[in-house]
Amino acid sequence: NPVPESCSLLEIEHIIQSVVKSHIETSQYSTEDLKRLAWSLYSPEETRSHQTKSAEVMWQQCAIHITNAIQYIVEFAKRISGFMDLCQNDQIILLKAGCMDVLLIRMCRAFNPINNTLLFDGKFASPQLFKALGCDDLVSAVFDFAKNLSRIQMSEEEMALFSAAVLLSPDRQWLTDVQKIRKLQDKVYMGLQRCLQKEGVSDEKLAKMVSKLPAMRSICNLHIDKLEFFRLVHPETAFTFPPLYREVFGS
Amino acid sequence: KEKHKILHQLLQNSTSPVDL
Repeated sequence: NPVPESCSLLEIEHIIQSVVKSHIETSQYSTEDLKRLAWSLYSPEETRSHQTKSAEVMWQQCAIHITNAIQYIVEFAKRISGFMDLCQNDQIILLKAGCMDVLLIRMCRAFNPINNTLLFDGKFASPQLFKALGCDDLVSAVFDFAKNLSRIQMSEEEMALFSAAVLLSPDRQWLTDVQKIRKLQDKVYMGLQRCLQKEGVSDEKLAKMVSKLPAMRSICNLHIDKLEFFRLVHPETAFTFPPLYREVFGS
Repeated sequence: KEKHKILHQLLQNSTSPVDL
């Protein structure tokens, strides 16, 4: 897309810097941490011990991890130049609707495609470890998504800009200032295009990233469905989930 | 506002509750 007159190259460079800095500062694990932990796997005994936990205990554990990750994502959003200029209603809508998407993008940094494992609580876990959740379809969808996204081999810069672009989706329901968000998202996408152009792979790689959006949305919806079902079966446990988790994924 | 109390707080805090 041509650069609109209102958006100078300087502005695009500024947003790239802001988003990338924000991503690096708010990643739970640095690339060095991930390299160091790459071969730290759950033993078969440890996997079995997770599998024999009750659904309530395993859900609680996952809810706590997701909540921790959300706090970092809120901080990521806050540090994106322009996000805090939006009204607080829109900031909350964007975070509620987009934090799971950003979490999924961030997850692919912590995914090892060689052995199909994902970093969970300090060690790499296979999908079978999450059996006690009783959500095999959701777990496989998350692992498949991480596998497919990691195939694109995004750089940290690209991942940062893609996360910001997804977070700043102007099509979320109940937003007040759609135009302002669209402008900000356009700027982020232009920043992403600029980064990709430097690599000489622009259109193809961007198209691959954007093609993952429907899968992301379907995983987010599946997570909400599973949570609602869990809430029906175990209302007391669901009530003890971290308040931030309940706030973000509440109806 | 009450419904999103924690998100409001996190957004208003100049420092994050997480150890960044």
